[in-house]
Amino acid sequence: MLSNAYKDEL
Amino acid sequence: MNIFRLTGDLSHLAAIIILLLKIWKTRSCAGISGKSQILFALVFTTRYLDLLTSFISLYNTSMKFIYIGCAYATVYMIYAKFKATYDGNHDTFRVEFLVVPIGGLAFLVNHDFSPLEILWTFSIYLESVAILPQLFMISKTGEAETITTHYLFFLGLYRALYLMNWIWRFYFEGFFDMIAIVAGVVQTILYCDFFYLYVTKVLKGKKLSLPA
Repeated sequence: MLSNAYKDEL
Repeated sequence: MNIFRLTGDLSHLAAIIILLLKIWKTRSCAGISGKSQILFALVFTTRYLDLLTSFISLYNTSMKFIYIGCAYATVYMIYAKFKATYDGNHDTFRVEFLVVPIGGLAFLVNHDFSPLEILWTFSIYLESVAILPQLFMISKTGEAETITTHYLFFLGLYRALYLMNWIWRFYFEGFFDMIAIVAGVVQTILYCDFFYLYVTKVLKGKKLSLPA
């Protein structure tokens, strides 16, 4: 899968 | 952190607080789907397990605690404290038809096949449809209290603002997260019909009632 970039979001 | 992200988070917080205050002030959870609220509590629980493994910022950590705390407080009010006012007869959406396929999907389509990652993915997919029992309940009774529609408006606005946030992040930070984006688009679309009714009826001072 593509990047896993949003872990800093709620 | 950009303006869309921040207003999105605040909009989400506003929705959660509006619902809690509505139940607390009226001493009633009439018209509120307990099933949707259980799903949201499940969403926060499975998504924020990273509280135990990683620290991002004080803002991030405190908001996560607030969201989880409020979600469980809401469930407690509906199923315990104000149970007598809960309209269970109209809250008949079969949540297993959501949770089971979404659990399967989270196993199949994820960024990494690890327990935390699968649970995070599950929470993203589940959040996109967690409002369905509430919308189903409104379509069944044909009406919603105005304060309930404000709750739904801020909840929908939050996801719409997150979509703007992701467009921003794609342009200025150069990355995107396909799982979050697809689920976020689905989630926002579910609110479109409601947004239309909200603008054409509630904002003009009328109660939200659906044609029979």
